[in-house]
Amino acid sequence: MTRFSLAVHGGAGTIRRANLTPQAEAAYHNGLKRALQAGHAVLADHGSAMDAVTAAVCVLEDEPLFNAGRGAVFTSDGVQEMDAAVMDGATRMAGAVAGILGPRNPVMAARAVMEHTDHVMLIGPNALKVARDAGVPFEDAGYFFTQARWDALQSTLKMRRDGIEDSDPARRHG
Amino acid sequence: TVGAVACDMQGNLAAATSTGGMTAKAPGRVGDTPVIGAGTYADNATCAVSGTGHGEVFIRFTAAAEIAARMRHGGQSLDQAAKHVVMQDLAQNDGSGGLIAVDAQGNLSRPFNSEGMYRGTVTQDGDFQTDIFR
Repeated sequence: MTRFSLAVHGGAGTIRRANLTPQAEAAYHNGLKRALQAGHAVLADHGSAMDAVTAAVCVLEDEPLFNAGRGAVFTSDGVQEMDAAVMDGATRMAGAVAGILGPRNPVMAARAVMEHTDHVMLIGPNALKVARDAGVPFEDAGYFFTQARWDALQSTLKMRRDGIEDSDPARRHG
Repeated sequence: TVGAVACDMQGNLAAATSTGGMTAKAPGRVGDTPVIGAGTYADNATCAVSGTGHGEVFIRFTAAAEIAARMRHGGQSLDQAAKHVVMQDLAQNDGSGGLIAVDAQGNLSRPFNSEGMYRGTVTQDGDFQTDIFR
């Protein structure tokens, strides 16, 4: 019997302590803690690592503070295109989706690809069909919108127009 | 980008990653998250990995698979392998970001070369830990 463990992340990049109010910092810690609690509950109940990681990521996708699911960033066209993947270490089975918008939890769409097709990655309308057929809940575009991400897009596009966009990707990957 | 890695009581590993990508990214641009072996990877013989950062570099350096290879062929520990990939391979090639990783003994590693990474861990002892900065 192995002693279980779980780690989560909510993104890395230019996170400046000076820009983070105590309230915002507490909100991020709270979101991470809720994700850990969701995964821990699965593992403590002798559940599988796959169920634990998808439960934890669903919590982070539902939390608009993080760049995934609700609160995802926008493309230069002002729309949201989401990517997700899962991989099972016991079987090396894997599922991935890219460029999708619709499934409330893109990670569950990736899991549907792994569990309901012979493929690893699906994109486009068929990726959405596989998710829908697997019973993954969908939301309309408005559900995923946050003003903070929309404002970040506008300021990045303005920097680009003004020719002052920095090349530091750490500022942009949310 | 968000992610999780886990080792369960049966010693099985899994990884999951999900992202909106980069602010103002080109339409159709896909980063490392859905690329198996780059931003997401799991195999019980070595490790499970979920990455976050400058996706193009994580892809080109097959970040997650490189950690597994260092463990499998180079005999490195999870933490040695993960730190080398993040703090050298990626950091020296404009690959800002970080990753979380777990091995089949339940050891965890969370290296990052950027200013911060939203991250958390919990073990069977129930000790919940969340961090943002170093």
